[in-house]
Amino acid sequence: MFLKQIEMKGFKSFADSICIELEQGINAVVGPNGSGKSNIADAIRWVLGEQSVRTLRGSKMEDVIFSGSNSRRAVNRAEVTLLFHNEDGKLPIEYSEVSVTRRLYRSGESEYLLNKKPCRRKDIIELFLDTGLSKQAFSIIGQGQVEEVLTSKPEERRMMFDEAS
Amino acid sequence: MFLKQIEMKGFKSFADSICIELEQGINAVVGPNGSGKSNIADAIRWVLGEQSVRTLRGSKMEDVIFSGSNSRRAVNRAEVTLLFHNEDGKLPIEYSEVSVTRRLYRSGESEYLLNKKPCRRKDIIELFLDTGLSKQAFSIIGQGQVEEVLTSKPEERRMMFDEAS
Amino acid sequence: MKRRFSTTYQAIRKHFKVIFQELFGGGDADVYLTNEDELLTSGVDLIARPPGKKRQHLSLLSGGEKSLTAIALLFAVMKVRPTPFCVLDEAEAALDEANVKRFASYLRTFRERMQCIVITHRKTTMEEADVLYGVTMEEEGVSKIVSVKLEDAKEVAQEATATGV
Amino acid sequence: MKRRFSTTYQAIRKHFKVIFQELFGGGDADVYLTNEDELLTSGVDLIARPPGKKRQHLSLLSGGEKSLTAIALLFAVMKVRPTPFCVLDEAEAALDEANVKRFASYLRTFRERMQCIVITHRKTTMEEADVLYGVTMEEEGVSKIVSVKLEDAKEVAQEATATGV
Ligand SMILES: Nc1ncnc2c1ncn2[C@@H]1O[C@H](COP(=O)(O)OP(=O)(O)OP(=O)(O)O)[C@@H](O)[C@H]1O
Ligand SMILES: Nc1ncnc2c1ncn2[C@@H]1O[C@H](COP(=O)(O)OP(=O)(O)OP(=O)(O)O)[C@@H](O)[C@H]1O
Ligand SMILES: [Mg+2]
Ligand SMILES: [Mg+2]
Repeated sequence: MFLKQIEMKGFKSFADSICIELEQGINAVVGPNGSGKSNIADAIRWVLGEQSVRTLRGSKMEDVIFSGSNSRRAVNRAEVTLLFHNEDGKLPIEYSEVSVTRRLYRSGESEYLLNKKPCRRKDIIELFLDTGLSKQAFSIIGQGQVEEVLTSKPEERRMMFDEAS
Repeated sequence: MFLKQIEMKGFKSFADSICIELEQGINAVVGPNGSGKSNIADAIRWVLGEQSVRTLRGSKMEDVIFSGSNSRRAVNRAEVTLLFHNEDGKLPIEYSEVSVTRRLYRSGESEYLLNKKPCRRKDIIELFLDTGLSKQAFSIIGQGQVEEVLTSKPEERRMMFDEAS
Repeated sequence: MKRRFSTTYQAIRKHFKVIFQELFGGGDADVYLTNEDELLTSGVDLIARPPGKKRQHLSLLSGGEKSLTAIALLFAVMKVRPTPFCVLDEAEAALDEANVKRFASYLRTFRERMQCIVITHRKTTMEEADVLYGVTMEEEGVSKIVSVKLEDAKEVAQEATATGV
Repeated sequence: MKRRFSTTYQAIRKHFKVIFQELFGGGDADVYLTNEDELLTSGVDLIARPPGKKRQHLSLLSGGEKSLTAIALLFAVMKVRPTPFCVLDEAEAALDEANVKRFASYLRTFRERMQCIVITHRKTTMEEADVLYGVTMEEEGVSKIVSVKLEDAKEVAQEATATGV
């Protein structure tokens, strides 16, 4: 199982629709300060169900919607879709390709889609539960976060071991 | 006024006596991970009266004394001396050169010297008070600390402004 | 429950010791339970001793040593419990060139089992990648993705050759 | 007391706005009092808007943007209240090459009035220095200082040329 593609539109600095086709192996994301690299990591977390606004560096969930720039006006919704290759059946669902979508409107309305069909956040979490991706304890290491595993309390570190068990 | 020289022996990884002669202008300190660069910054803080063991990355003050390596045994004391050029009289003392020394013995005994004469920590703090170096609020920025001025609370940030007033 | 934690814990511990030595080129490290009698609730703590150095409090390690130790533990967890993909956002920021080389080479050993998405400014990491994606903001405040050749990326990267100072 | 804070505050504010624009090549920034009526106790908060972007919560800024904004504020305080020397331990770690160049050039404008001791891994910063000191551990666990030529230091440094991706 691997992540084949990330599509997003209106998510943080990605005002326009973009599509990133990933490969198996090592994918390096490069670019200048402030260009949007960490925003891609945020998008992945977000689709997998991230609820902590703080983890997404915002002060309210609405902050993930493109809020405009000198050359563009704000938009009304953010949407991210992850497309997974699932030939090995790691995701417990009868599809060789699985797409997961999350949308948020400025009105506050929010949607999750599994293979283009509406579902609940709960369904996404359950789907990814056995892959270890639901909690992202050690699969998504944010900028400046790598040393946390050293500075965190023994109890917190234990949670990472629990996640892996 | 500027820092002409740093001498130390037994301070953290500087087991042997070393003498660094600095120049006015920009002095760059370079070297591999773990070689001892940040320990030099710790030494400067320490002589100027730093009392927070945490700021010095230790768990007790004794941690600043060279504790040995595969090739060397631990030593019993740490000593650091800063030599300042004081022709402009920035330091309120009748000397064109001012040396400040701090020593710590494993027994816990501790000494401060001003121009080689014993003094109290209080005297060092007072001497540097008007230079802005006593509190080190913004004159010594530790590794990983630069963003603190952004993440700190408005009240903490205000203290930096107070220091500068 | 207890058994599953214990099995995972021992596996992570075994890998951590090996990976630490590989990344540091020696030394040793370990994890231990803060409360051996309470397996279900015990915290997990760690010890790290870089090559040639004496064992000390984790806090005294240098910035680069802390990062590398944390990376060793994360890699150990990933070996025991690989997730389909992992995202690393500038995890190697504090490492010098020699250490980035080891980090990047070790990362390559995962590529069969775990897709890696690595956000980086470091040329050495880019050289170990299978594919590069460039993020830019041609239009003010709007991110887009461009395909990047390694030669071009190297030009902006933080790069180096590997001679000791 | 109130007046002295007010004068210093306004001076730092003025410099911060200018330095921010110089380091970012545009945009704008400001500091403001959280409680204007209570000058003696008010906290200080800040706003930063990189060029071309819309004003947002500080937390949404990228790692490099946060560092550069913090550096602008620190430089402003140093301009208003220069200390005899300052110590910067890898303050530019999160900056890309273009930003390190601006950081290092700006640092040079201080050299007449304030001695700078800069711990760094970045070639660009080394090139702006007046003198280089190398820290090494030839003998296990024991630090020593060696004199370093810029050409040798460049070899281990995190370096780059300045073409955009
Ligand atoms: N909702 C939003 N609308 C528009 N722009 C946004 C939004 N949220 C974040 N941004 C912008 O995205 C930029 C941050 O991008 P990101 O953190 O991905 O940068 P980066 O490429 O990781 O940079 P660095 O190398 O400095 O870490 C910031 O300038 C921020 O203002
Ligand atoms: N009391 C002590 N006795 C012996 N060694 C010590 C002592 N205190 C700290 N050290 C060692 O000094 C080293 C840390 O040095 P320092 O933090 O100065 O490294 P650095 O050159 O700044 O590296 P980096 O580039 O990774 O930040 C550590 O390996 C630590 O174990
Ligand atoms: Mg980033
Ligand atoms: Mg350091």
